[in-house]
Amino acid sequence: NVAHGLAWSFYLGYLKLVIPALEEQVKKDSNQTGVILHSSRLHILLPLSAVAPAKIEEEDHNICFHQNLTEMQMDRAGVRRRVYKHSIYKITNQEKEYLCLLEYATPLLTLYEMSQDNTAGFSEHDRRQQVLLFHRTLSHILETSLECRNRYRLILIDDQQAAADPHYLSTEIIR
Amino acid sequence: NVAHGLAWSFYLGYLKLVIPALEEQVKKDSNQTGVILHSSRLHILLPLSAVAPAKIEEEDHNICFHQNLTEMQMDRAGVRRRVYKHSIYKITNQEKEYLCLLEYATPLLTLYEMSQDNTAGFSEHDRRQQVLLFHRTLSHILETSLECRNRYRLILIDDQQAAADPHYLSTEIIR
Ligand SMILES: Nc1nc(=O)c2ncn([C@@H]3O[C@@H]4COP(=O)(O)O[C@H]5[C@@H](O)[C@H](n6cnc7c(N)ncnc76)O[C@@H]5COP(=O)(O)O[C@@H]3[C@@H]4O)c2[nH]1
Repeated sequence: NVAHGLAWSFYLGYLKLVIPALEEQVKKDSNQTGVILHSSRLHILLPLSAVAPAKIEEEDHNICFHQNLTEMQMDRAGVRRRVYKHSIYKITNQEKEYLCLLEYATPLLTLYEMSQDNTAGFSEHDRRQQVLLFHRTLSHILETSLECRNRYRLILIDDQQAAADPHYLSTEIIR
Repeated sequence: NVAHGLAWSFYLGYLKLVIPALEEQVKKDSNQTGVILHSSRLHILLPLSAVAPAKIEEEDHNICFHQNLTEMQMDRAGVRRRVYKHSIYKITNQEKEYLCLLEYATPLLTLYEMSQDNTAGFSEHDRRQQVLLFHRTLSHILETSLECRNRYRLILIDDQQAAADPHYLSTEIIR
């Protein structure tokens, strides 16, 4: 099951590495730039459609890119000083502003593109099921992870509700 | 099958993005730094044991880190200006020097760590089978990829031969 492996890969190869360092990095960054986040949790968007565009603000005009957090570098599998970075977004909702670290779950791009490729053996119908499996597997891993507990938010995005409400995404994030 | 999804993720989320830009990037870099690579192919190491250490030179003293190629930046799934970089290694073999882009296939780290985690449902015996499946799947995807054809080398590493010969790795790379 593709989603099972991708959820483990997302945790072992990314979240487990970056999340423990986030709180410290957010504090340091805040001292240097003066930017104060309303939450140092990593907000991870999981669209059921697996559609994860490069720029989140194109999905909801109440969201805008603020700046990147100072990057983290690590030697990984032969790549020296591989860079891991996160983007800070500002969300405006009814006069309130909310600054947080926000990104899509990158492996969903793989699910999407696999469903578009004839040779991957993966249909569009499989895709929705796999996104749900990805969400279930990842939730379970993260809940029992000592390194990541309470330092993230998984935000499941129903694309049908998003299509009906141009501010559905920002509302879900601030909730 | 975990390896099947990881091979597709490695191709769709990385190789398909970076390999087409490599030849151009290597030329530009060479003009700036004067460093000349013997091959602009991305050399990808696949150890059968799935053991992929951070620093390749610790495996074979004929290999040493030279410098990083100029990095490439892309907006991906909400992360702005995400960084993709490759490391240049110098391999010395019988008086000859060989400079190339070299790294391990990072998804093998996921296979390794999954086999160490009790809850992932993945044994050490499964691991070797999965590395072979990863190699087969990735070879097939890359051979039929217009973006990547002839611009990479997959190097399967037999850990038993590597244990017997301290320069097995460098010999395989230069071959
Ligand atoms: N948002 C985000 N930012 C990151 O820096 C990052 N790094 C990894 N990931 C995601 O975590 C998981 C585990 O990563 P791994 O490195 O084992 O596999 C990676 C890795 O083998 C390769 N790859 C991707 N980016 C790089 C890179 N910059 N350098 C080397 N290899 C890379 O291609 C695979 C798939 O990448 P993504 O499809 O972007 O999603 C990955 C993956 O789902 C990231 N996600």
